[in-house]
Amino acid sequence: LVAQSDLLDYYKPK
Amino acid sequence: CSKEGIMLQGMDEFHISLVEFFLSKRSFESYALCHDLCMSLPIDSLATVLKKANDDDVCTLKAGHKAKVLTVAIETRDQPWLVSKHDVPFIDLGSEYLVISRIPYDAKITVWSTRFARLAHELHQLSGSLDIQIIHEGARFTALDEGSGKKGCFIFRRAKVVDEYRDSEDDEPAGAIIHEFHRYFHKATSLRVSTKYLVHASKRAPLSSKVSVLMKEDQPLLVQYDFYEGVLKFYIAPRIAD
Repeated sequence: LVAQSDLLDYYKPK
Repeated sequence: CSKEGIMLQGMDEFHISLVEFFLSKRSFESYALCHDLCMSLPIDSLATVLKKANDDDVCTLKAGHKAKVLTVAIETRDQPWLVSKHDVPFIDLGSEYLVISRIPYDAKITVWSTRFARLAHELHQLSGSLDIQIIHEGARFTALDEGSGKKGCFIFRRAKVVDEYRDSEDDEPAGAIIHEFHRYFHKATSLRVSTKYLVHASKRAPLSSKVSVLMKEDQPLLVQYDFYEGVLKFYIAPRIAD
């Protein structure tokens, strides 16, 4: 199974 | 806004694609800034206002310290007494911006942006996702239509100047071998991304004749257009094994 990852898993809000 | 220029950042509602647009201060007729400034603006309102300007008009963007609006003044170049002013109110996005850590990428290819746009468009016809592989010999963009079993493949070979197209009879992958004129390579890397977001990023081809694709395993794909006035970057979240 392949899932779409979320950019917030990689980059954090300042 | 900083002393270097204006940096714009925006993300889609599903957090799959983030765009960063940097416009250097050298692309402005005049650029004055007392201190760094961060504004959150509704992009459609800003676009509506900027579309009121003709190509030759002078646009002045102003915001004061602790301002709540960005004021856009549009002036007709040969009739400087003719000015229209529009306020774009700030919105609260809850955070200022996403911090994107600078990482060393494992592989990078640079290709003609019009070819890249064609590739994205054609693979999007086949499937909702595509695999990008960069190996020592070159790069491969592959999409598979699960229903029909059709597979599309674009191959960029290192240091080759041939440009040919092979049609897919007997289930052979159709592919274009395209001259690729700049690349760096550290290790073989592959990523799977949504074709829809790649199509979106590839539509910015008019900005620059070249586009770079940068990859690192398990990190968002970076699609980057460099041009004289600045740089446009798309970060696309990968699809990963669940």
